[in-house]
Amino acid sequence: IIVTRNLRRAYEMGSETVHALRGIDLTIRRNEFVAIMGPSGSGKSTLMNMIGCLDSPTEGQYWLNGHPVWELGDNELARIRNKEIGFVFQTFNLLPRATALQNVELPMVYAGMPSKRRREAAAGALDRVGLTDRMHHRPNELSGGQRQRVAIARALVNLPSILLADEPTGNLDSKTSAEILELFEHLFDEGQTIILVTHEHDIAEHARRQVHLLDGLIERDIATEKA
Amino acid sequence: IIVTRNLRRAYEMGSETVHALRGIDLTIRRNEFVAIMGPSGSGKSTLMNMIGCLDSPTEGQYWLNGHPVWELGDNELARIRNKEIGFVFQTFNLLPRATALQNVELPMVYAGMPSKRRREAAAGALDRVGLTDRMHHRPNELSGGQRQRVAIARALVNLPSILLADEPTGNLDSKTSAEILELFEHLFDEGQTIILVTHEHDIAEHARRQVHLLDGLIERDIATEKA
Ligand SMILES: Nc1ncnc2c1ncn2[C@@H]1O[C@H](COP(=O)(O)OP(=O)(O)OP(=O)(O)O)[C@@H](O)[C@H]1O
Ligand SMILES: Nc1ncnc2c1ncn2[C@@H]1O[C@H](COP(=O)(O)OP(=O)(O)OP(=O)(O)O)[C@@H](O)[C@H]1O
Ligand SMILES: [Mg+2]
Ligand SMILES: [Mg+2]
Repeated sequence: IIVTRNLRRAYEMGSETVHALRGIDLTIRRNEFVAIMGPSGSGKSTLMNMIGCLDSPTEGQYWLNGHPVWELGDNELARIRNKEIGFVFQTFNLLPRATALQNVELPMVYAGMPSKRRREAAAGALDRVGLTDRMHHRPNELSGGQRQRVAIARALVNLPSILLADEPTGNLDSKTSAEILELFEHLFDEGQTIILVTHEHDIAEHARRQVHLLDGLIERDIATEKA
Repeated sequence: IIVTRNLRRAYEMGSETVHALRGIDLTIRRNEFVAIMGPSGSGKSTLMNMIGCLDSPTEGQYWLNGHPVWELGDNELARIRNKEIGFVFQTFNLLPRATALQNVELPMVYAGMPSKRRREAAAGALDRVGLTDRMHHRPNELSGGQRQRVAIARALVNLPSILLADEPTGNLDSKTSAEILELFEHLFDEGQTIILVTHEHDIAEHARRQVHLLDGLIERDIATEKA
């Protein structure tokens, strides 16, 4: 479960301050499927980075599964993050010199899993996103949408209880997007909590709840017909 | 005008060969508005890189405005490219240590324009994509969609006769996407040739022609209702 109270994030830039988040109160329970939407620059990625413990708020509180995140040290934060959260970045963030398979193995390397099991799990995750025949390609030997799918496979491989995906289908054609959404629906049916940022309405309709941001605040928080 | 004949691009990878383009015959006349579509991995970016003179074919011919591109030397190619083509990359390709303004000035630096005129033209281009208040931010101080818009402003600033845009709205919400498409429609009305890759059907409907790729070949080439 995710609970934020008056979450704020400001960037000081010389004489100017950019207020990316201006006080977010958000509660997401276990096994919810939430779409975070809003105009470009409204604060979606900033909020996702907060929820994923990758960035700290300037003000406000955040509890993850009951842990007061802002009171935890870096090591504890990294341990919780690696174990409970899978993150698909808007910019993929793949290691350029590693193959698709090695990139997907990474979360399990951190978790200390033996290499044979790791490689099998990584190959399985790549198969689920349709990239078995690109397993040994490096990121610059893949198309944009293929890189995106490697980033999705990496986020899923550790079977995290919370999946955070920032624009996971931005570079995918409709058929491949539908396959990825089917994968997310399957994980949701198995009990995972799914939070995805999207600007595509047909993707957002798969979610059971839509949280709309505008200029760093929640403008609307609605249940969808699917809910 | 763009003419390709039997254009092929193969990547040798150890014992395996990946055929990204398997013989493309395509003619695009001046002041056409073409959408290139197709599944992830079908060869869209590879074809765009060929048309934009950023990559050479393994086989086949390509003429740009009557010039036989494969016979030109690197300097001549760079000169034609800088003068006639504006390119929006799928991965933006912004200079990380330069501000949004400096990134947009870049094509004019290559063209040898005086700095005051350059800065004014760059500020005008950023204004047209709605980023006047982010002019002095560096790419890592911008949201995903804001970086994408800086890449669009940079491609337009030199008033090229051909605009190549690879998934230009992948990270933009519908309202911001509509503003960018309006900008492209305006350039099309002024006589520019627009070729854009997209997987979003509402974006593709703005084009007058849709070229669908499948597995490195043209599967369909159709005029749209707007044509
Ligand atoms: N440097 C490379 N080495 C090997 N294979 C490559 C390389 N670059 C691209 N490919 C392969 O060529 C094929 C076409 O890639 P391309 O980037 O043109 O696809 P695309 O249609 O743009 O896909 P997307 O919609 O995912 O961006 C892909 O299957 C990709 O894996
Ligand atoms: N490091 C930074 N320094 C200064 N401003 C920043 C920084 N990072 C983000 N911003 C600003 O904070 C605001 C929110 O950014 P954020 O990336 O959360 O937006 P977003 O909703 O994800 O947008 P998009 O849909 O374009 O990805 C933007 O206006 C952006 O310019
Ligand atoms: Mg974002
Ligand atoms: Mg591509």
